[in-house]
Amino acid sequence: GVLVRGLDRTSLDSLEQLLLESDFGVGPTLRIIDTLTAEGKKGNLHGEDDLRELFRRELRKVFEPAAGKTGLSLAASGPTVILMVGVNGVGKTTTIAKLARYFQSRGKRVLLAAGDTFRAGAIEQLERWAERLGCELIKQQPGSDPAAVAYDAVSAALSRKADILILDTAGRLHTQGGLMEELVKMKRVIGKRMDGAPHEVLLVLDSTLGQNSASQARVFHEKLGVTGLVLAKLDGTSKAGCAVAITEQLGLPIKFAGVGETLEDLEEFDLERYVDKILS
Amino acid sequence: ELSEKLESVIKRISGRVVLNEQTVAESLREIRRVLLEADVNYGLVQDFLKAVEEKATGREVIKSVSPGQMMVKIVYDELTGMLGGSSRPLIYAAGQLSVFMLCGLQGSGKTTTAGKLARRLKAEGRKPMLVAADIYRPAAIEQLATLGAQLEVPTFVPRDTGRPVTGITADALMEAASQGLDTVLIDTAGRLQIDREMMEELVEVKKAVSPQEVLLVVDGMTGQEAVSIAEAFHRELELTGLVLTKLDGDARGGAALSIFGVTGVPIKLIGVGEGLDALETFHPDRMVSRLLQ
Ligand SMILES: Nc1nc2c(ncn2[C@@H]2O[C@H](COP(=O)(O)OP(=O)(O)OP(=O)(O)O)[C@@H](O)[C@H]2O)c(=O)[nH]1
Ligand SMILES: Nc1nc2c(ncn2[C@@H]2O[C@H](COP(=O)(O)OP(=O)(O)OP(=O)(O)O)[C@@H](O)[C@H]2O)c(=O)[nH]1
Ligand SMILES: [Mg+2]
Ligand SMILES: [Mg+2]
Repeated sequence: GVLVRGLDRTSLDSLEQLLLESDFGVGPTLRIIDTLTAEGKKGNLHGEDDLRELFRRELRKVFEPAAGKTGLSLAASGPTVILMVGVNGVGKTTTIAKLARYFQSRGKRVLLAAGDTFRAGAIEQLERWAERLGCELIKQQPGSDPAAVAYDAVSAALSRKADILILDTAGRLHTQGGLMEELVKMKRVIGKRMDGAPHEVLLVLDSTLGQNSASQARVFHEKLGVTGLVLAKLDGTSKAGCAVAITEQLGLPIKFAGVGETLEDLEEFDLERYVDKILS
Repeated sequence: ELSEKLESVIKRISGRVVLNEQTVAESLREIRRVLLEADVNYGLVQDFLKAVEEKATGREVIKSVSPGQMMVKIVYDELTGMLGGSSRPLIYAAGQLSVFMLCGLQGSGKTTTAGKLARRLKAEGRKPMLVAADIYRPAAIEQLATLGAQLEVPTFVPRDTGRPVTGITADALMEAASQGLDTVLIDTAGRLQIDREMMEELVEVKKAVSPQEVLLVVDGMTGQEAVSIAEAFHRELELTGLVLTKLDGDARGGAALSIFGVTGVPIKLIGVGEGLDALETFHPDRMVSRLLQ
């Protein structure tokens, strides 16, 4: 390969391929490679390790603005209300169970709400988790209005003095206008019942998905004001590279990573581990 | 309905008589971007661009067509060629029980697809049975049983979820035979292709039931790992077909081209909604338009 002042063109090409194969997307990949090539021309790169270190620094820059917001916003008083949203099958319901365990292990009293009143077995699925957690669950009949469940749940959280309320919602594609409006209504009803609620709107993204995750994030954020992301299924071989474009474009903080199917498989998002995975 | 990028390819190289190397190279860069943004496998895109370059360089442009339009036509034709023959019908056993096995990653749409298949088979005059072989996910059995009840299709439910899945599926086949049914649809648990034990479970199930179809259910929005995932399942199970789900959204569906292009596993069906009627045959020409939009 042609030497760019101590750095092999082949190394840059390999890194470009690695990023594209990690679902980074063409735009972010080209920008990063251009930046690294410019550094190489200035003589700031003397081999593979320098390249990796500089890449890491570039990613840190991308994630810097959102870094301060990765904690969960707790309510000043009363229950903290968390709304879990995302497209079909990404891991919302399982993430809710893991998050409930996360809070319980910190001494918080958690209430769950079965806001997916549509899908077969959805309420049963959350019921099973609630039993395992020893957690109370607010639910209604299948087919009932999710906003009604949400209203009930917030009332219950207030009267029972729960510390945390987590609401499940049905999966929906961001292209389904009517279903997105259903979520907007659910959020509005929650806010009517309790000022300032929901305190968190968490969008769950499936790490296995490609460029569509960026569209999902954009639309869910436009409609609802997403406060944080969960990267689920990060224990798979996919590297969730689209999280970089989402962070660049929307500045949404990644709050958690889902790394398996059990209650213990939730981690606070760690940027260095994320970069390690990309470079592995 | 072509992407802005391809339109700009057409504009930029208009007014030239022959597709020379520079013209082709510029266009290839844009086409590469379009395909990568459509989640088409990186390696496959490289091979594809080489094939297009060979077809394009030095060709004389037809009088009535602009060089840009010709370039895009070459891309269209190449993609159509690659996806040609990718759609295949389901395989049934003649004169005995047909068994279809559904497998794939977590959340890809297996259980819903099992329901959709049951509905389709019933509408075709067949007598299907659904088998709930996911003993791990909370209320997975209930989910499938609910779909079976909605469709009035018998659902085999494990009496004891402590037993291995192979025993459950073997029992299900006997039950289907005794009820005079003709098609068994086995819904399995989602799993990672790198989970040795869980992949081994699928191999054992296949041995136990000798299926006519081993269908990999893949989320239509899957990114660059699509080929690696499919190859692992194919290596262990010898897949007979693919089902791509959630294509009712705006995902470009590059996983379809990637998996078929690299493994040759045919695409049997696509999922286009959550309803049990939302199952369609795969149309390669529609996929090509979708990829290039
Ligand atoms: N390996 C792995 N699997 C996960 C993870 N999170 C969820 N899953 C699995 O993904 C599948 C779907 O999870 P759900 O929680 O039902 O997803 P959902 O978003 O609620 O799905 P819908 O409500 O149908 O839209 C299940 O099999 C989960 O066990 C994760 O972090 N890692
Ligand atoms: N929009 C849309 N949603 C779909 C389609 N197929 C399945 N779904 C939805 O995707 C989600 C996951 O579907 P499941 O059938 O539970 O997926 P699964 O593969 O069985 O999940 P696991 O058993 O946990 O691995 C559900 O919300 C389904 O309704 C489809 O073609 N279009
Ligand atoms: Mg759910
Ligand atoms: Mg399932």
